[in-house]
Amino acid sequence: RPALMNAFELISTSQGLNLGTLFEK
Amino acid sequence: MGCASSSKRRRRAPGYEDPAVLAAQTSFTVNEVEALYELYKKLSFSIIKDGLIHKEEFQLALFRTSKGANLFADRVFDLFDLKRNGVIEFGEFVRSLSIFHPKASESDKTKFAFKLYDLRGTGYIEKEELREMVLALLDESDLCLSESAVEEIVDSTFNQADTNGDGRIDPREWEEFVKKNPASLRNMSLPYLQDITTAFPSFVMHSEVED
Repeated sequence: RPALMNAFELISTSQGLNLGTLFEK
Repeated sequence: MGCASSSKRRRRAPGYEDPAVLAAQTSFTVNEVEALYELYKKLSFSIIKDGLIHKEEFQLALFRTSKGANLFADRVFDLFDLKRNGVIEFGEFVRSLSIFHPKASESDKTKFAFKLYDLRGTGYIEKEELREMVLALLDESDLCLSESAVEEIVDSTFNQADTNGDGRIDPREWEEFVKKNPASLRNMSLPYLQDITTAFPSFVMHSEVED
């Protein structure tokens, strides 16, 4: 069975934390 | 001479700070700070045209909509709003984004992420806060996980991070955890910041150099 992704890694995928969007035109 | 006086009359938003000062205090060059000002202007005039970034404008830039709340966007906004006056000023924008520069120190990124996840500002990341964040993430991404799967993810992460077993993660435990799990800080580095001058070329500097 694959190892669980840790919760913080999962959270880091949130769109609300993806500030890269600010730079997209 | 005419040029110099017209450049001095250029209106600046409240909270504007000298790019040279900001560059000296952050990971950015003066050119990059000028380019960030172009981005800042775009964001800060998107809804409320006062040259300051309001929460709705921040949300609009992140989600293409200013409606609705997002736990993480709110947290980031509040941390960027260093003066806690409900808006992000230019200096706050640059200083905070600097932490997201790929060359910024791991230690600053680690501290910022800790503050971000310490939802209630107690100085610890508590299990309930972690559960709340996982549920918020699932909600925003339309992912479905059973209650027991959520508990399993939260429990296993907590067991790994909370090494002294007191039911909360302190800054020291967090530091150790991210060293072992660097992917947890993935969102703390923005490759965009390395070529910001290409994305947002600034022509402001040229007129100011003549002064």
